[in-house]
Amino acid sequence: HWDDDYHDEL
Amino acid sequence: MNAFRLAGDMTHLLSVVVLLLKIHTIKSCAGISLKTQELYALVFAARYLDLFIHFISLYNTVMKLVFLASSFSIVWYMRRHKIVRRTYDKDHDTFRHHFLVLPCLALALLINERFTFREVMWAFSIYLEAVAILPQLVLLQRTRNIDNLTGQYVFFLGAYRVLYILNWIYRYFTEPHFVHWISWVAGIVQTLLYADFFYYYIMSWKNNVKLELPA
Repeated sequence: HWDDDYHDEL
Repeated sequence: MNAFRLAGDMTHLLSVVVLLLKIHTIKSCAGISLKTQELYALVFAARYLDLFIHFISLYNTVMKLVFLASSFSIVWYMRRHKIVRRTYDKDHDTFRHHFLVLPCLALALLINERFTFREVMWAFSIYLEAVAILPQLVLLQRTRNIDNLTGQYVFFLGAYRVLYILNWIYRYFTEPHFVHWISWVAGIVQTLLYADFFYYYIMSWKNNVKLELPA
């Protein structure tokens, strides 16, 4: 996971 | 979003609908573990901390709100609702769920994708979700008469986990850099916990007999 990391799963 | 992911989210949603149907319409939570429901409420609270910070999509935001609201309202129903709480099988729901929380938090502090508050909470929620079903499975084993809605609830929850694994496999091959070891390992552990249940659920369905788990 990269620079602007976010988790897009629920 | 791929079809596996959507199907996974929908079975997850369906499991919540089935449980709410049982609680709200039939006014019964017999066979449902309050311990597991409390853990899920904690899982969603910890995981969706970024709800108002990171906008991903309307779908994502709505689903997060649905899972947060449903998990807390289920706990409320089971603890406070005059009629529902009387159907709670407290004597058999004895799993010491508090003892799952601290090890998961410790693991999240040690193993995370980045040592920030949000990332540690995210990892914590992943680890806790992996084991949150345990009190429910133990209660099912102790329940002599598992009703259809309870069986379906656990079945849909398990199906959601299987579909998420298929989603990860699909994403791994179609999206560059899609590597999330933490959720993959925890997700596989979580899915394996359902293996036994799935076996007996499918057998009871195939032989058209009432679901019962051997103690």
